[in-house]
Amino acid sequence: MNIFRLVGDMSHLLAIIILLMKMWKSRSVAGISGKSQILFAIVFTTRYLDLFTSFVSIYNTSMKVFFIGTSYVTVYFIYQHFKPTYDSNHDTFRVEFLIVPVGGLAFLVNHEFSLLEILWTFSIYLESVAILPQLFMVSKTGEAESITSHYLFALGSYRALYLLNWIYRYYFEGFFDLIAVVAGCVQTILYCDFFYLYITKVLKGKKISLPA
Amino acid sequence: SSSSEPKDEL
Repeated sequence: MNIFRLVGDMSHLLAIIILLMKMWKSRSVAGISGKSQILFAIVFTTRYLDLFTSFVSIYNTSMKVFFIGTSYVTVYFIYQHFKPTYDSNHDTFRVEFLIVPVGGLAFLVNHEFSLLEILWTFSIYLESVAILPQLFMVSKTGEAESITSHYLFALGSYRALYLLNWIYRYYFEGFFDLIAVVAGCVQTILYCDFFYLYITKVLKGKKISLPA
Repeated sequence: SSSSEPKDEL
């Protein structure tokens, strides 16, 4: 563990807590893409299947349980509990255009042709594009609530910090995972436009409107 | 090196 990965995990944790608090306090999921949240639930489910087979640490296990649990609660909030406030007319991204290519790529490009490894690879590839329905929805509605912007900033920062973690681990531990690094770069690049708007607008108290 | 060692990252 290093500071970049720890701060990254905390940023990820914060993003999920911000989202749940927004939903619970405002009793509304307005502006939130249910499709992205479904993709995140798939990402965690396919990535953490080793939850019961391999133990790394209390931290690792508890974070995995938290991520899986909260991802399903979030999907439940959107499609059940706060369904009347779900803006399905603006959440129209065709996720099959993400899942099918990502599934094919995971099958072809992986570190080891085993079920667990292919599912892990699928999860890594899928996570890199899972935010697209949310960014698409923000561009369609034309703006995002500031709390949603904070959620997106924390979520985008987590993988950017993981990139620093991989640089650190490469130089100090000789650890290198090309699949995770490439997918992490794609994932972080997708946030660049948003990061720019967040820093130039939200931090000055303005609202975000995409496309800029 | 390939990374099919046990995954210790989230």
